[in-house]
Amino acid sequence: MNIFRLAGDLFHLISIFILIHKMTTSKSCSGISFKSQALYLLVYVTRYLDLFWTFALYNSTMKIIFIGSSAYVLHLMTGPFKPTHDPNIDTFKVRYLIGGAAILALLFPYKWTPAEVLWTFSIWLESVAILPQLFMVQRTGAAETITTHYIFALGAYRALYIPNWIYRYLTSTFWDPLSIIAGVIQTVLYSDFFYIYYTKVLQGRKFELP
Amino acid sequence: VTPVPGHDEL
Repeated sequence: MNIFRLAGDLFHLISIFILIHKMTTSKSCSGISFKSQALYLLVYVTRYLDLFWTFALYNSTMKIIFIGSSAYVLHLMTGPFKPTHDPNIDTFKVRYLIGGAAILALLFPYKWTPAEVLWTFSIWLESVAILPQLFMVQRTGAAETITTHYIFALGAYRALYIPNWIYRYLTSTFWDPLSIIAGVIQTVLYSDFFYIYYTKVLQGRKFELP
Repeated sequence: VTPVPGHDEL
């Protein structure tokens, strides 16, 4: 554990808290992509299968929180707040993301075992799971401030993993190339968003695309 | 450095 990873995980927790807070206080899931949320649940379920055979207090607790909160968000979006979700603006074709991640997972896992292939699938899928959400923001041309805070916190989480990987490489020669490549791609996908978030939202203006 | 797919991260 190091400060970058801990900060990254905290940002991940914060992002989930912001999302659930936004939905329960406004009693609405408008502006949130159901498709991205469904992809995240798929990411956590396929990655954290090892809950069944490994236990570490910190990791196992976090894994359960991520799966549980993700399922709860989907429950809110399909149950109580379903009328506030507009599928007509959530139109990203996720089958290409799932298909691409599946192909990469089958071709280049660390080992050809079901658990390893699913782990690799989850790493690639996570790197692109935000795309339906970003696409939705782009289509509407603006986003609520709280939604932008959510997207920022979620992006910051994986961005902070990059210095964590550099630190681990330098201190213990830890090296997980799949995670690192996918994590860098994930952070690059956020970079446009980060820029607009920094230049607009943090200076007190509304998030609107130029 | 050999790959260490320890999966000890989240």
